Amino acid sequence: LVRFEQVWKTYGSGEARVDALAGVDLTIERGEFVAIMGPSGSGKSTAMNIIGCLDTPTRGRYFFMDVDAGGLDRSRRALLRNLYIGFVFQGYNLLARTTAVENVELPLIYRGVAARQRRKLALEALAKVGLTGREGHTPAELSGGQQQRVAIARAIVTNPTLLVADEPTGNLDTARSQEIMGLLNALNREQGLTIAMVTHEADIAAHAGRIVTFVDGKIASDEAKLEA
Amino acid sequence: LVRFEQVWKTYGSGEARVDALAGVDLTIERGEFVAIMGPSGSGKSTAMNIIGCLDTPTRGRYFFMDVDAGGLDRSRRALLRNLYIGFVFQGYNLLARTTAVENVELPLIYRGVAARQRRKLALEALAKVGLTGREGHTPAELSGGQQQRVAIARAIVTNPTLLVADEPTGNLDTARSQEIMGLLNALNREQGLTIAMVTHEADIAAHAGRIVTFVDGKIASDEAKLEA
Ligand SMILES: Nc1ncnc2c1ncn2[C@@H]1O[C@H](COP(=O)(O)OP(=O)(O)OP(=O)(O)O)[C@@H](O)[C@H]1O
Ligand SMILES: Nc1ncnc2c1ncn2[C@@H]1O[C@H](COP(=O)(O)OP(=O)(O)OP(=O)(O)O)[C@@H](O)[C@H]1O
Ligand SMILES: [Mg+2]
Ligand SMILES: [Mg+2]
Repeated sequence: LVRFEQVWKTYGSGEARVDALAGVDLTIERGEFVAIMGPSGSGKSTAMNIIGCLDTPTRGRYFFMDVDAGGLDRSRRALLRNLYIGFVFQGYNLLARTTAVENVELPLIYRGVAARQRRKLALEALAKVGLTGREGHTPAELSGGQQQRVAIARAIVTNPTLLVADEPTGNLDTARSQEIMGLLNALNREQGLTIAMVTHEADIAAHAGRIVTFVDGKIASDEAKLEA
Repeated sequence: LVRFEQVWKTYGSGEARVDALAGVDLTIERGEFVAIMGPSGSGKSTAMNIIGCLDTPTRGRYFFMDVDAGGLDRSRRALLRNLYIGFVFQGYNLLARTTAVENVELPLIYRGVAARQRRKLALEALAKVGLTGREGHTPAELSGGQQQRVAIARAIVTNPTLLVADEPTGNLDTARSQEIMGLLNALNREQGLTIAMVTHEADIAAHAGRIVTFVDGKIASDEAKLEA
């Protein structure tokens, strides 16, 4: 589903040059649940943005569903994203003056889903992340962990092919994190949702079938979990 | 240093009413290092905002250094904050078009510190959180964990009396989190910095001398660590 071929992402030049990704090869098959770990600044979000078609490599190639996505223009990448990808941003990126349910409906609006069906699907997604009763709140009227869960609901409401989640439980307590992991596992098993998830917590990563570790813009290890 | 007397924080009314805090009594002595835990939406950030003089109770009283801070107007609370309090926000709240070092200098500008001394103190604070080499980057050019560390540096650069930190290691890997905890412990032990820190990770909370747990806007437990 996802393939990196010697992907580099470079910012600046000369003394100020930063290689956020420095030659990354990575393949993710349909139906996999991959956890991505590594120190702060090691390139995880940069890799996630390329996987999610939000950004393109400086060098090397990125294939999404066998299409050279790095070579497409902005609007074609946006179309791929809207049709196939759900993205949970490290900073949530919710619309500030919009309620929780309207934020979750946004990807459905792009797909031309009718208003009544949009509302139904959005409320279901909010229920799945435990936010029934908060749908009318704007982000400022929600706790950090509640905002994070709105972002997760928005990412799954279209039933995407690929979920890219950048630290989806970073602001959630243990019990709530386990609930969200249960939800992601169910979507992965029952609907074949492919998941690439950044986390810095080992017990969250343990829910995935494979752990890829970044260090200084390269992949340092790539370990499949042994069947229990 | 900090005292809550039957503090309530209520939003909305009637059916839409939310009691973010529902009668909280809490005392924090100078020099303590208190961890604050509890489920998502239980009132932790609301309590932190009142402690940091960013917000006032709906009912009940909040005393900071024996002054009824809840009864002060905005500008007097802002003055208390600038002189005595360092705040790490759950969402960092960095200025977007400003570099890391300029963001860290901001509290020093409020205190009228001269430009050369400001730059020196800000660079030292950034070095303490491991960000030497990133001082000229704006938030958009920094990873999530790097932005979080800029927020921490900004909170400690004035050598405040009280540090209020809302999930300061939420986006940091284990090694980096332990470094930050080591830094906070050193400031607490060597400079008597009083710390109120929200975290949802038990091994981060273990660095504190006392754990206060919120549930549904009330304090459910308040446990001092037994001396090892
Ligand atoms: N302006 C507001 N209007 C209505 N409800 C609000 C408002 N601000 C906060 N709340 C509600 O108050 C409750 C407590 O919020 P708070 O941010 O203190 O939680 P928290 O413990 O910090 O959660 P988290 O761990 O998710 O950050 C939440 O249920 C939230 O929805
Ligand atoms: N626009 C930019 N200009 C310069 N450097 C950048 C830019 N964007 C990112 N970087 C740098 O690229 C590196 C990788 O960033 P990235 O956000 O991918 O890290 P990360 O692994 O997600 O970190 P974290 O765990 O802290 O979120 C960082 O060192 C960062 O400073
Ligand atoms: Mg990141
Ligand atoms: Mg909070």
